[in-house]
Amino acid sequence: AEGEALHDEL
Amino acid sequence: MNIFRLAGDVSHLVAIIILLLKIWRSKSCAGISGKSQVLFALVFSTRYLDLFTVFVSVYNVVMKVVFLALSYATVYLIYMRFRNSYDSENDTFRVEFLLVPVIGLSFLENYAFTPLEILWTFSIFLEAVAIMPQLFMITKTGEAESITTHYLFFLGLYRALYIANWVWRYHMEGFFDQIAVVSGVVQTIFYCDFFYLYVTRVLRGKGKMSLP
Repeated sequence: AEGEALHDEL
Repeated sequence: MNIFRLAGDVSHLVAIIILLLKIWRSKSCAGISGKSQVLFALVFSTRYLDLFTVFVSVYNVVMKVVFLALSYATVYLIYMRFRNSYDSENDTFRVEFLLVPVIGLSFLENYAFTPLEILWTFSIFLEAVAIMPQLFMITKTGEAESITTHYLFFLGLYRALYIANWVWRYHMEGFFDQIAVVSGVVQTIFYCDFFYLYVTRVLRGKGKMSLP
């Protein structure tokens, strides 16, 4: 979503 | 994905499975802090809400679902199935002392002031301190069964490997997640004292870990 970071770690 | 990250995730999974199998096989959760396990279930529940919003990879989705399922299964075994063996008298850590500051901090320090980001930040901060009821319980009773210490060892190893992963990613990808790194380092520090006791007492003594 806009303004949100992509968290690719668990 | 790098080797440290993969090894970290595997350590995390091993830790959770060790605990679940220990409770299942012995039909007892004596010496296990139910509060810590509820906090970990809360950590996964608030962090993995992005399962519904973004797709990272098949690996990512599968691991998230597995962690969620195993953490709820652990809580179920402790509070429902084997609740007779639950040592509530020694599981007396005041969880609100963790939750209140963690909730406050996640509103103050986050990447975006949106519900999902605040919940993600909350989960990162909460994970850093979620083991404290368990460590408190061991300190209170003065001992831990060796399987419990193996669980804590793999949980600590997972944190240490994630730090190596972040060093790797910083150099290779220029990736730096300040919130995750700072709280991850804090979390790992909590395990240092335990690591020392684990090596000196459990591995050399091959038995229960008892505190002096």
